[in-house]
Order: sequence, then C-alpha cells, then structure tokens
Amino acid sequence: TIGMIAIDQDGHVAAGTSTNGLTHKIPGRVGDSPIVGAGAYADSSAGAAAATGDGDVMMRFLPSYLAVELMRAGADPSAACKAAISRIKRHHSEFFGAIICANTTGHYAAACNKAPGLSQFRYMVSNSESNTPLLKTVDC
Amino acid sequence: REALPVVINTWPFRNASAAAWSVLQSGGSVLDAVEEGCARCEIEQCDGSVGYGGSPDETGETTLDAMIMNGDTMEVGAVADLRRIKNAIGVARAVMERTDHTLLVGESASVFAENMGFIAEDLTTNKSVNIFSQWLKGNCQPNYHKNVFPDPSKSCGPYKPRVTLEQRRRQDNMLSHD
Repeated sequence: TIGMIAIDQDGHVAAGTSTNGLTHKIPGRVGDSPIVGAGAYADSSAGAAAATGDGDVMMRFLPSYLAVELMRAGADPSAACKAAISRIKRHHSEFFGAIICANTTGHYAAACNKAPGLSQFRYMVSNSESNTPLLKTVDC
Repeated sequence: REALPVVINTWPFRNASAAAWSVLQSGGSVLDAVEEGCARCEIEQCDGSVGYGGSPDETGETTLDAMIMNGDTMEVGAVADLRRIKNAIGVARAVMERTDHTLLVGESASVFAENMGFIAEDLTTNKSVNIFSQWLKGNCQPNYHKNVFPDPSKSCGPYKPRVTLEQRRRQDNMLSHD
C-alpha cells in the first residue's frame, strides 16, 4: 500500500492511497485504504495523514481522521501520529501499522506500532531541501 | 510555510515520491501530484502490495482499492474491490470528478471505469498465479475464516458455520428443562 500527502506552496493539501489489499483475502474484503478518514484524510485548514498496515483493524479507529483533527487542535505532526497509533494499540497491542502526518506549514512526521516484522518504518519525503527524494526512518 | 511544498509517502517508494514532486515542480496541482505518485506505484507494483499482479484473494483474483481527497473542498473519490482495471487511483479521481458519489465498489465500479474510458485487462500475473497455487497446495494457509468447519487452520474451504459454544449453551439451556 502507498499512502501519499502533497502540500503545495500555497497550502493546498491532497492525500491519496492505492493498494491491492491483503493476500489470500476472502473475496470482497476491503481494508482501510479506500475508506476516507482511515486510509487517508486531508483538510487544507489542518493538514493530512495517511495510514498503512493491518487494514481490518486500523479502519475501525479512523487513524487519519484522528491525526488531522489533533493537528487542527494544535498538536504537532509527531504527537498527532503517535496518538493515532496508541489509540489502536490500546485494543490491539501488536497490530502491524504506521501513519504519516503533515500540517499546513509543511512539517511532517510518522509513527508506527512495534510488531513482529515492524521495528522501524521507512517513508519518503520530497521537498526543496534536496533535488531527490529523502528516505526517512522512524523507530516503532 | 518555509517547509512547503512537500510530498510525503508511506514506505520507501522513491519513484512515487519523485513522480509526485516533479508534478508539483512543473505547476501541477496537489491532486495531480498524489494521483501521479500513486499511479507510479500501481505501474511499478511497489513491493507487490500496490497495483496488478499482487495479493491474490481466495479465488486467485487481484482486486484494487484506492482513494483521493481534496483538502480544499473535502471532496473524495474512492474505489474498492475494483476488478480488471489497473489504474485504481485514476478511477478514484474519476469518481470524485465525474460523479456526486464518494465510493464505488466491485464489478459495478469496474463497469463505471470502462464507461469512463479506462482499459479493462487481466490483473493476474505469473507471480500472482504462483502465490495462489502455492497457497492452495499449503491447505489454504493463512486464511481469514473462523468459527466454521472444516477447521480453517488445517484445510481449505468451502466452509460452513460451526455451532459456537454460545449457541450450544443456548441450545442446551432450551432443551434442559423439567
């Protein structure tokens, strides 16, 4: 799954996702990615977020919506991402998942839940700092 | 706003980030950037979890999900369980721009996409066929069934509902009266 956030010079915000879902899924199963507020959420007056991971669990907590609303209330992207992850962790301590967050000033962060197979989460950032995309890593 | 413009994406999908960034740099909109970046992953089948030829379901079919959201207008276009169409994010954008709906799913979403000019094609590849056949040979493990028989942790379906302990308790209670 790819989740993406784009914010232009004028503060216009968009987000999106694309995935082929869970391998060996029951036909008809849909995860979090295409569900607004779960796979991704964007509001140019607050920021955007996009999530990835165990969609059957994550979608029930609307992590992208929660992260954007926390940023609207003043949280920085890192705090917002972490809060969205810990909300899920309370019920599913070992869920596999991560989220990226960005606010309207272009500051960004990511958070993830430490789970078997996920101790660090890698994500890409493109901005004026560098001509090529920057690989970022966050510890789960 | 010194940190703008910016593109962020999950996982180390470098080409997707570069594709979206170049759209912004050449004056494209943030919607264009997100669509282009996600579409790049659909074409490149990023780590097998995006695009055609990945994650076959229990019938061996690959289906796609995507969404796109405009933070200025709060408009959303999304598709789920999309069949036979590779450019899922493109169809999601068409849902946003050519309908008053938010989410289209399944076979009907594919018909909508074909009507909008998207090409219908097989989303299966040798790789997804191989993943599927290995799974069948391995007694369909893992699978996402529970409270059914035959035991899903040991065998393939078809599955039928198993009487749960709760149901048995309820039955016993009903039958166990003076």
